[in-house]
Amino acid sequence: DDESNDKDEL
Amino acid sequence: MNIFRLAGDMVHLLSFVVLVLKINATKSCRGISLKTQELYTLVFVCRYLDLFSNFISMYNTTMKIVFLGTSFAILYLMRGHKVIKVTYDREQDTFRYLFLVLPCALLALLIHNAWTPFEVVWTFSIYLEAVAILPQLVLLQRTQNIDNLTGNYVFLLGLYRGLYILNWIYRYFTEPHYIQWIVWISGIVQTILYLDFFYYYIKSWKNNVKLALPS
Repeated sequence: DDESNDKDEL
Repeated sequence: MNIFRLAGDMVHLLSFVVLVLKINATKSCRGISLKTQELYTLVFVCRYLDLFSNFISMYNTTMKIVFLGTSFAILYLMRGHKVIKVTYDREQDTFRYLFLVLPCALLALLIHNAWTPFEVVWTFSIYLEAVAILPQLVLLQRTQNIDNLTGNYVFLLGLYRGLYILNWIYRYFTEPHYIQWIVWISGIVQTILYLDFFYYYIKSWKNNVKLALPS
């Protein structure tokens, strides 16, 4: 979902 | 993962390699701002609080551990290594932490996506990363005879941020609901801080002369 996707960058 | 993101991460990784190489090969950290290195370490610690609680991918976890490990290794070399620590430009590296940490902390308390401790600390790390290069840029300006590796290190750090902007543009057009205002604006500010450096870096490279920043 969007909530977890938004912290996939370093 | 798109090519800009991967290239950005690889360039970021390469910047660490270049920095460690410079410090180890010359046994000197001359021209490197300990303050910037400490701020980056704080950035990674604050951002990766969810390292063990939020698994995204092996790639993600590995890179986070490498970034954290390398940052602490650099701090050790600059503060603890008995040969290297004496080469640190303590008198020149005078930027005040508080001028950067305090405004970023206040901004994170005011502007964030969710009012949770994790989210506020994460947002703080985004704001702090945007300005953490400032002590390094000030030190570069004061350093006569900037060595090539130091110049390349700062260039790679700036290039990494530029590539992330391309990554965000790509993601905006290819992923539904991909909107990240806090990250985007901070990233753009961070990249703008490098523009002046880029100008002199590219000029010195084109003219094949040693990099020097006007003070």
